[in-house]
Amino acid sequence: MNVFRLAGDVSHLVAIIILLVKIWRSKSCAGISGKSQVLFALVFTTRYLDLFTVFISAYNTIMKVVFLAMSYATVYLIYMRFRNMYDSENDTFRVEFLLVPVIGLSFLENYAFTPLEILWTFSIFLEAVAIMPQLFMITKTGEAESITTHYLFFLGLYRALYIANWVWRYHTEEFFDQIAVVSGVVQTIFYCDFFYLYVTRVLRGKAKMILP
Amino acid sequence: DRVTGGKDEL
Repeated sequence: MNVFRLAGDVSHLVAIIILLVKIWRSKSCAGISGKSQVLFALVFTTRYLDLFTVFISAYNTIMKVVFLAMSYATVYLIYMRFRNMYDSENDTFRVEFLLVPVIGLSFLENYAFTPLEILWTFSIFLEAVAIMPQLFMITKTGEAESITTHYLFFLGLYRALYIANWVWRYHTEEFFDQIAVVSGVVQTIFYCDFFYLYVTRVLRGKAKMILP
Repeated sequence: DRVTGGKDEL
């Protein structure tokens, strides 16, 4: 464990908490892409199956359970509790355009042709594109509430910090996970446009981020 | 060059 990875995990946790609390307190999921949240729940489900096969550390186990629980709670709030507030006509990204290539690639490019390893690889590739429906929804509505942009900021920051963690681990322990690194870089690149808007608009105190 | 078995990263 190093400071970059710890900061990344904390940033990820903060993002998930921000969204969950926002939906719960505002009793609304307007502007939130339910599809992205379902994809994130799928990412955690397919990635954390090793909860049942191997114990790594208390931290590892606890964080995996927390991420799983909170992502399912978010999906529950969007599609069950506050479903009448769900903005379905703007959440129209075709997720099959993400799932088909990701499934295909995880069968082609993996470390071992075993169910657990292919599911892990699937979760890594899927996480890189899981935010697409949410970013698409924001470009479609042309705006995002500032709390939603904070959520996206911490979500994007988490994988950027993981890249720093991979650089650190490469130089200190010769650790290199090619699939995770390549996918993590692609994932972070997708946020760059948002990061620019976030810094130039939201941090300037705008109530909400209005896209140009 | 990877953690075998369980993944130590989240």
